Amino acid sequence: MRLKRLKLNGFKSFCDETVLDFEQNGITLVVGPNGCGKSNVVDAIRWVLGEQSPSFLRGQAMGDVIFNGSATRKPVGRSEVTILFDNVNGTAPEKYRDYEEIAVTRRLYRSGESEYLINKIPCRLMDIREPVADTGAAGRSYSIVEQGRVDELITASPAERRIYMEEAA
Amino acid sequence: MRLKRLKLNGFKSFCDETVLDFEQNGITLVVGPNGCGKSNVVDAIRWVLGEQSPSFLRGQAMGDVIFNGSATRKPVGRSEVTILFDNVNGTAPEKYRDYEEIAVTRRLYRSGESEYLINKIPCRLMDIREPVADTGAAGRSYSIVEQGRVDELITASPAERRIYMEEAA
Amino acid sequence: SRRRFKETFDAVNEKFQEIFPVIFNGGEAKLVLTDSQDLLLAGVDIVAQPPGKKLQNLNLLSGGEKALTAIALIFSFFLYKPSPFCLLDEVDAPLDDANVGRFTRLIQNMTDRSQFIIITHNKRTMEVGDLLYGVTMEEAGVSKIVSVNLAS
Amino acid sequence: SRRRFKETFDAVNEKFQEIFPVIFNGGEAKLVLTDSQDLLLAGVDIVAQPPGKKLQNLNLLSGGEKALTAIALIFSFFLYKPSPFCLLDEVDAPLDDANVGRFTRLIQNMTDRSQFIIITHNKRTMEVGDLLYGVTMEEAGVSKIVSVNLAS
Ligand SMILES: Nc1ncnc2c1ncn2[C@@H]1O[C@H](COP(=O)(O)OP(=O)(O)OP(=O)(O)O)[C@@H](O)[C@H]1O
Ligand SMILES: Nc1ncnc2c1ncn2[C@@H]1O[C@H](COP(=O)(O)OP(=O)(O)OP(=O)(O)O)[C@@H](O)[C@H]1O
Ligand SMILES: [Mg+2]
Ligand SMILES: [Mg+2]
Repeated sequence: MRLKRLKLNGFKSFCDETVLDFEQNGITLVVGPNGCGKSNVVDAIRWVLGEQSPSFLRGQAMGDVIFNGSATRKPVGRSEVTILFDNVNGTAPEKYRDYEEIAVTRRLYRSGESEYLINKIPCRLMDIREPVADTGAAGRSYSIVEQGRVDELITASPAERRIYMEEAA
Repeated sequence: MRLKRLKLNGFKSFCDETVLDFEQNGITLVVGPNGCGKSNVVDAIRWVLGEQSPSFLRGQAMGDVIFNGSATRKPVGRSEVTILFDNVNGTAPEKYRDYEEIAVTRRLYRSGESEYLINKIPCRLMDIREPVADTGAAGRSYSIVEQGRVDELITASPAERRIYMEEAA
Repeated sequence: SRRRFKETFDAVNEKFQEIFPVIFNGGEAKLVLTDSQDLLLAGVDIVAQPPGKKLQNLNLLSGGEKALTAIALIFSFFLYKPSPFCLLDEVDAPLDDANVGRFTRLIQNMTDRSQFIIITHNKRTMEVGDLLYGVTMEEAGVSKIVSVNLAS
Repeated sequence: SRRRFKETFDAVNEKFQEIFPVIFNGGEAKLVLTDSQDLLLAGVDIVAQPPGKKLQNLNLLSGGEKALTAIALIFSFFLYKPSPFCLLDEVDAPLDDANVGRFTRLIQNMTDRSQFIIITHNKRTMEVGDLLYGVTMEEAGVSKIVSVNLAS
């Protein structure tokens, strides 16, 4: 599997629909001034892959992921993120082996209602975690390093480090 | 009071006697590659002004402040730091008002024995805290910001922030 | 005592309201006492609103915005009650170029009141020093100080 | 199961022992299982010795040395069990120029196995990207993405 595209709409500071296509075999850089929304992209990826703790997404309630307004814009009613994986090399988990692409979508409405979809077919929260389940991108594992958390592996206890090792097993 | 000079000998990675003279009315920059000893200078200032917690100085025991050897040098038996304040403008605390300079010295021997001196006269630990007692350099207050701790004021609780405010009062 | 705490709080708050818009090039911020019957128990809350953004929880601020807000508050304490020195260890690490510029300009305006000792890897910050010390480990594991004459 | 854990531990440890001297330009490091009767309870300790220094407690490492050691370990996991992508948010902030160079060279050697998404303020890191996105807030408070063609 390869990460192909990320689409944000109403997620944190991304009020309008925004699309990022990623370099398949290489390095995609994301740059910009302080406070412009770079780390919000990381939160969007964590969220669409099933993160359930608001504080891990730097908020107090899950509703904090919905665009909350600015000097010139009103708050919106829902937040939606879609992450698209390319499965041309067929390394997706068993269940998704035959798909050429896997699109995971997550929506949250101001009302508190959530929607989860895989390739546009509604599913449950636990289903959207499956496509990356057996990789380093699952849960809080090693392939996403948030800002300011790079030396957590060093400051963690030996028991906590074991958990990382088990994710890789 | 103004910070005039810092002398390190056997403190952490400063095996040989090292002297830094500071710019009286301006900015002194300290630069260098990763791991060369810049933050050890901050630890030296915290220590000589009376810091008693080894973990606050990134060690496990207070003995970790004594030069512990390298590929080419043997460990030494004691660590000594002297900080020299210039009191020409007479703003030192009452007790030190008449001194033109105030030199605070702290020594630690491998045996665990400590020595504290002000202007070369032996004194107690609580005495070496006095020269900066009523300023922002006392205790863990606002005028020394360690590496990686700049946003502690932001992530602290309202009650913890009150403590900073009381130090300034 | 209550009176002294309140005096300090008001003075630091005033400075903070002055410095924040300078270091953020706009926006506003203030300190608020948490609600408590007794002034001696009240905590200190921070309300910060970068330019063009809505008022929201401090946690939603970005890494750079948090560092900048903290720097503004540290300098507010500093201006209320100066110390013999101010020692900052890589506080500019999360800042972008424009904010490093504002940070260094602010410090330059304060050197008449105090000394600054700044540890940094940032080339822009290095431009504003009066005296530069290089720490080296030519002999591995042993720190040495080299003074670099900036005038050159 | 115990066998699987031990297999993973040994493989990651081997990679870590390979990568550490590359990213530190010398020195050595290894992972050690904490002493426990049962393999399923043992924790993972890190022993790291930068070049020319004595073996000592991890806490005494500098800010940059800690970040570099963590990056070496993250990449060891990554090489043992690749993921669809690796996303790093300003992990280069504490690094000096020489270490930023070693970090980016290491990543460039791994792009045949995986995709990297790197958020950075560091000009040297920006030199190694294949695709560059700029995030802007021309309209304050509203993020927009601008794709910058690197070839130019
Ligand atoms: N729900 C929301 N609605 C609107 N804006 C939001 C929301 N959540 C967060 N923000 C805004 O996003 C900004 C933070 O963005 P982010 O943390 O991505 O910045 P960054 O580009 O990573 O900056 P830095 O370089 O300082 O780390 C904050 O200023 C905050 O106002
Ligand atoms: N007691 C000691 N004896 C010898 N060396 C020590 C002692 N305590 C710490 N050190 C060494 O000091 C080094 C750390 O120095 P320091 O934290 O000051 O680096 P730094 O210049 O701040 O680097 P960075 O830019 O990465 O923050 C470590 O590599 C450690 O080996
Ligand atoms: Mg960020
Ligand atoms: Mg340091």
